[in-house]
Amino acid sequence: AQRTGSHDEL
Amino acid sequence: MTHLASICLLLLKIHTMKSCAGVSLKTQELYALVFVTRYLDLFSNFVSMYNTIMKIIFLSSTFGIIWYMRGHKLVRQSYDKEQDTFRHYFLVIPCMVLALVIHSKFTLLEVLWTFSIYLEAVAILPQLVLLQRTRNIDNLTGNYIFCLGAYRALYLLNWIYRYFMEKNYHAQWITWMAGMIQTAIYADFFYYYFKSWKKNERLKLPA
Repeated sequence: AQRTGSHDEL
Repeated sequence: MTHLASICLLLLKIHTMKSCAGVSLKTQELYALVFVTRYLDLFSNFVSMYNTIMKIIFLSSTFGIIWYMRGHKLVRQSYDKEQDTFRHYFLVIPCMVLALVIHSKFTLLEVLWTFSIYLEAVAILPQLVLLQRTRNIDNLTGNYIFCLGAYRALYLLNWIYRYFMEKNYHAQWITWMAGMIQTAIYADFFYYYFKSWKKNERLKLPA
């Protein structure tokens, strides 16, 4: 599952 | 956006002045390594169109800058090779070791991602060393480094915002700590940048 705030930044 | 602005400033300088005087190739190569190891999930982890496009821009522009500094006839001649002496492995090896020890998940992609976070925090050091050795820092180079430092500082604000405002936001200590260290490394530069700006003088770092 996608962990919000982990790898959604650049 | 500040990160994008920094890249635009650097490319503007290199392209228009046909010079990379005062720009550290070591820092650019470290940034290339940062982007390659961080964006390995480019095709497997889709976040948004914006995210994907920015990843591609950061990757391609960094390699473009390296090509300019290594391959372009005129630009290559302006590179301060004798002054840009920082050794890559001084930063790469400790970051690799740290990523192998401190990470949130022991998988190849996660360890490399963590490595990229650690390496990014210190990738500016060769540039700062070169800057201190450079007598005439032109405006574009100064502004480039300012924007490069400012984007991580702005991330700190964004993390605080997300922590309080987003429901499913998880604490990410590795990124936060590295981001704080990254910003702290720029503190000295920011001080002299603002000082010269206020006095309307050319940027100069004390030896």
